[in-house]
Amino acid sequence: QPPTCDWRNKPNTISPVRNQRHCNCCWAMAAAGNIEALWAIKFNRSVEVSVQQLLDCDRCGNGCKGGFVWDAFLTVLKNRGLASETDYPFDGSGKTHRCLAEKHKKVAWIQDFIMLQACEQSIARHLATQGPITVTINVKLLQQYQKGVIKATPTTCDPRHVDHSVLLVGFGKTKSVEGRQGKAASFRSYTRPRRSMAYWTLKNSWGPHWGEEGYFRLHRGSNTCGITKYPVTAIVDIPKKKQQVSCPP
Amino acid sequence: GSLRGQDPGPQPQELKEVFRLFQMQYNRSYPNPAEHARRLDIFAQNLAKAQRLQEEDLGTAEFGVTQFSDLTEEEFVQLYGSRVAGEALGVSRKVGSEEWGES
Repeated sequence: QPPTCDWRNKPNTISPVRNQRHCNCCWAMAAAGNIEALWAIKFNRSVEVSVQQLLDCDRCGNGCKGGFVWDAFLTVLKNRGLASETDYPFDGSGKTHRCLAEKHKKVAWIQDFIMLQACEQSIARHLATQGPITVTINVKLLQQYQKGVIKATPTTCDPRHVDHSVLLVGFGKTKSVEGRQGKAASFRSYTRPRRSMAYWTLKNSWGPHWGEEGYFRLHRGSNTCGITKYPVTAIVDIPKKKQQVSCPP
Repeated sequence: GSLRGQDPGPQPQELKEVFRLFQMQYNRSYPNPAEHARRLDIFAQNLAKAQRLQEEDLGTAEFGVTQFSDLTEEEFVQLYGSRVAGEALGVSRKVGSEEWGES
């Protein structure tokens, strides 16, 4: 794998940061971001898919009350694709509606979805060679997060208790001088030279004004906030030519 | 050296001013004075918590006022978290092991 990777640097790959507002639908937004990125990477097609379809057509039918990324992918498979965000827009009210999947043209679909190994190296390899993936983390520290790389311990952020799904879009290392320069609304008002630190870059769904323009960074290599617990991605690929088989006489 | 732990945090008047700025920035209003007082109290607790997180963090993260600073941790998790994966579905990582398909 390369030393750094950031899918935001490939034009038209990562869709704009979404805002889930009063709907508890991080799981659907993470899945949508995953499918959009994979379509851009595999087919060079920039699409914005309907999160509302994922919510309305979710098997439990209460998508704004929380859900699972794998349920979003099951919905995509069941609906044979997703409509566009423009045709089937996000409501954001916290309510779901009747499933209108059949009424709209599908702009993206998936072949399958998989759960990756719970290992940061293999997650990085997959991210670098295939594209962004969804992960589910412990949300606790994000309430007060402004910027920088979060490096937590199991005590400060329990990696077993994961409750927020986001899209993993890259990884890198901080420069050795970065950080510890305070700003008015934070409590860090001193400077201290730091060693470089490996991090993951994650796309959140709380709008572009939260965190680092809608993104945040977690330390890479310590399973910070349980990032390795549920790495899940859709499979989007050009269908392989069907292998011919022959039936013996 | 470090100033870690020396900042006592905002004083009552300062706190009210910081809260007023927060309300302006994130367009927050509360239905009555009691709710306003409650949110101010939560806001103060969150500032203290941010300071603690700042001290505990081993990385370069900065914690402080955010759009969620007037929410309790329970409200925040309820509003913005997902379900706790693994509890509702009984999902385990044992796919492929001898336990797969047993139930």
